[in-house]
Amino acid sequence: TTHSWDFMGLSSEETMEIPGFSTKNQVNVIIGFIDTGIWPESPSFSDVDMPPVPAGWKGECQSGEAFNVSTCNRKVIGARYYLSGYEAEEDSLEMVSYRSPRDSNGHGSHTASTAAGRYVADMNYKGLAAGGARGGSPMSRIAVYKTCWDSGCYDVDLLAAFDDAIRDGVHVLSLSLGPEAPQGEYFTDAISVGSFHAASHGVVVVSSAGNEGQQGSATNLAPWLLTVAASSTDRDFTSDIMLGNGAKIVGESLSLMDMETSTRIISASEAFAGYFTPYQSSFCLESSLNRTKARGRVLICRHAESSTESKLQKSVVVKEAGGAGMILVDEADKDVAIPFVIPAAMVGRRTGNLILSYVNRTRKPTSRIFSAKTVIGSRQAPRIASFSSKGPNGLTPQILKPDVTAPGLNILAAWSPAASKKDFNILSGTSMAAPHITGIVALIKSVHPSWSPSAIKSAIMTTATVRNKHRQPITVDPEGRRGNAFDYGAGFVSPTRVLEPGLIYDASPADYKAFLCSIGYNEKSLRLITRDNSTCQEQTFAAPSDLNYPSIAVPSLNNTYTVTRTLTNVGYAKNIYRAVVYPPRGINVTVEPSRIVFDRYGQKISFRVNFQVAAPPQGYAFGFLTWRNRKSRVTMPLVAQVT
Amino acid sequence: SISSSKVYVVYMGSRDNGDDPDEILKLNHLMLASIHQGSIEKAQDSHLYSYVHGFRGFAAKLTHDQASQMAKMPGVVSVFPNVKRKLH
Repeated sequence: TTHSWDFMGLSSEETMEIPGFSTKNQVNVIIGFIDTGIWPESPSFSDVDMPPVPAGWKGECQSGEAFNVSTCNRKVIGARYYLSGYEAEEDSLEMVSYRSPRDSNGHGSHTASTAAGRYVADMNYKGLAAGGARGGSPMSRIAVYKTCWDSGCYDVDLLAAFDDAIRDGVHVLSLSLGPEAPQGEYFTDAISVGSFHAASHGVVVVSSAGNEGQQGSATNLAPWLLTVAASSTDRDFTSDIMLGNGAKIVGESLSLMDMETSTRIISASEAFAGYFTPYQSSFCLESSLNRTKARGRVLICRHAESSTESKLQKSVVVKEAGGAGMILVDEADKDVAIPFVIPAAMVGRRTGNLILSYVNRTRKPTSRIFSAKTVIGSRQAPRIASFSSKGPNGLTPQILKPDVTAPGLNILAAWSPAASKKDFNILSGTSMAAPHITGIVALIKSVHPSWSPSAIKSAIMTTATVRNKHRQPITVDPEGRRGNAFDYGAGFVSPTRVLEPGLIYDASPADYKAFLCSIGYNEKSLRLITRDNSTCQEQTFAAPSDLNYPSIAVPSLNNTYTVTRTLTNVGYAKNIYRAVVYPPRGINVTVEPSRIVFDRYGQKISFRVNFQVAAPPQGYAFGFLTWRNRKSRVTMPLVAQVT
Repeated sequence: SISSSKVYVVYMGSRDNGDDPDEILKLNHLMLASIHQGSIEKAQDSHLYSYVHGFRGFAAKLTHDQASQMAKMPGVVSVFPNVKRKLH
């Protein structure tokens, strides 16, 4: 990507990713991508100056269509593909392109290069987003598990990918996909099942939260996953719209087409055709526009769906009707830049109403739409993307999800030229946010190879920030409301701090067994899952809130409730921390002890967090607990709802 | 029954370190044969994939009734349909 890593504070040089730290061991970190495959010839996946494949790697380069054993290199060290589950369900097998790990879709190349792409100088998208492109851990190795095809990815294939990845020896797994909300139980969901076993083998599994936007829509909810929400950077792709009255309006677009002159602007509802009502035509649906009325005009269209494809399609519909340009009104996704096929831009509802007001009050309203350009720093950032799926956790509300947020809006990264004739593309989604965290996980792993998946997750979460670059609270698009832990989990990742978290909340596979008991799995099921002599009686906690997670969620607070957490010292041997609490509104929170003294590295000390209702708030309330000393701040979100 | 069958994942928990992948595959076929009136041929026809490295389980084409039978077999944690996931 060309801007997101600088925005997060990483050095722009490939060899020094986190200022002040040597992360040269990232060549020993292998990241598996369960996705649509890879375009290995992309400069992002060059193996120049990379040492031989790490010892112990058991993966393979599976040959297939336009892909053979020698297609892999010292960067892309493994590549497999899976079709059994897909073939068993889909009729349109002739539509499958590249029966091999080669990426015909682009998504897999985009995610892999975001996390681990090599530095590529002077990259851009048709002149936009220009700069040096790089992944978060550019010297890490890539192993590809192609399970996803244009129509989606099936559980049978996803599980096969997890099964192989565990055997191959990957250290990190990145998944930018998921179920429709609501998600099924943990052990009837392929991603939860596969990631449970991956985490049990020490693999960090990073997943995207989903793009449904609404409260409670977050997916990939298992506590052994690191679930990522999407946020903006401070970069926009704007297109100026000049109205005939001299007003200049700014929209979002990736269209590089300019209108040479001003032309009449009408609401698309005025151009209704055939059996369509004006209301239906206002959405610029296929065949809904009358060519005579639309020809040469700028059309104002409305939007009701969330997909990029449907927005792009509206510009195709307007173009086919002879329209000269389009203004798309979409409140929810107004910040998502779309490569429209005509001069066009997207605006929010308020701006759309301003334009419509001008059109309705003017005898011959005109407008002109200009080519998109790159703008940096015009707005506060990061902001949570409107489409990013939100908490609470619909399956286990005692586990806060999503865990953290990272850039996922208008991200430029490598692409498959087989999908569209370009090597780099700009995309938005939690798909783009997850690999940013994957890259950071790889950096942490390169410096702290012995840290467990939950320790790495803790380091990322406890060092995240809930303030934007202007030190103001992070807000949520489109309405600009103040964000909370259901939007961003612990906050926006701070890669410059993750290597020295000071303290971590660690959890072992045994803790996840206890977690399963606490949510109702009986001993028989537990022993089947773990194939050992685990018993629920021997487990150390009773409620899911007791899992040593780097956040605390109490969804049914009735007068008082106490949660225990355990800190592990990973900073200097002798360290003293004191607790600072920002309690959720209407709830008193005390911490016992409130001062903790460590005298050795690796020492574990437990503390209790007591919640007591003072003035019952409506719905969920949000706060923080920070352990502070002169050098470190170790923060976890507190979420509570009074019943 | 073949026409009404769908693809299911039969999930069987962790893998023991000593498990031999060939033995696991044989066991999967035997489990499938038991719900196909002992027919190994039908079992092989319905079998799609076996998971043998990081955990145990397999994928097979089953009717709803066969999936219910399978869920009650010893060693089976869960049986769930082959759901499609979306890229985010």
